[in-house]
Amino acid sequence: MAQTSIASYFNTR
Amino acid sequence: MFEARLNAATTLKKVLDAIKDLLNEATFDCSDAGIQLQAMDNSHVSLVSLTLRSDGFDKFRCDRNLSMGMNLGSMSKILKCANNEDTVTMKAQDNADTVTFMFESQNHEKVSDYEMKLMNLDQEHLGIPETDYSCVVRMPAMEFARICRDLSQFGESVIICCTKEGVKFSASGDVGSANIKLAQTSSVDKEEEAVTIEMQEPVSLTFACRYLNAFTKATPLSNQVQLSMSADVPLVVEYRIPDLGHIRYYLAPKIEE
Repeated sequence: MAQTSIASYFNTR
Repeated sequence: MFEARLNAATTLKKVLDAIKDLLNEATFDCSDAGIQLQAMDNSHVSLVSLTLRSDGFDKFRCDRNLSMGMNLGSMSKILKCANNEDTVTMKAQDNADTVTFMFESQNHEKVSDYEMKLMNLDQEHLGIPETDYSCVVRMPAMEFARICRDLSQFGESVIICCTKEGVKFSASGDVGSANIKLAQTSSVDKEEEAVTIEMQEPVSLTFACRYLNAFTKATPLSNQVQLSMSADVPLVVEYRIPDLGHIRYYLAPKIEE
């Protein structure tokens, strides 16, 4: 299974 | 001028213990609302969000918004020098490049101060949207820590499966497999011992054990932990810090390749 970056779920402010 | 005082250093020690395994350094954003910290762990798989409200401090003054980048290893060295019952005061001048930690014993006979250099950290802030989660589980924080510890012996991942009947934690690997089911408690004498589940839709998600275990370092801060889950979005593990704020950990689920 792959682990994605948390940043890909949230917008950069 | 920034000044924040807590009557017991133990609280700040526990907060630091809850984040220092995930983060080497972090920026403490101070305003008149309190102290906020948001940072991704080194591998960018999880996010830590800490809120300490100004009204939870025994004294709080922040004339100008201030961002203090701190090395958490250095901060940990300094906080080890405080006794749990000591009063702790953090102080910084506006635009300062240092922060001072002052510890005062209960009988006021010993006062120590430690000045720490601040760091300029270039950290991106992530906008976390308000989300209605499919499942919200509240359970004793010690129980969650125990489950994470026990299951990490069996595999690198934990599957959390939540239905209206209960929540199931599973792991499997070379040794075999393990399943722990918790039902919603029907009646409890103490609120902190309750397991409650609010479910809109059942969910089943897979998470890395090592991060869940890292989050449980916050267990001494709170009797209860709250797990919020929806399909394909990060898990939120929240510990409320009584009368002071909360720490939330966000963890990206593992997905099929």
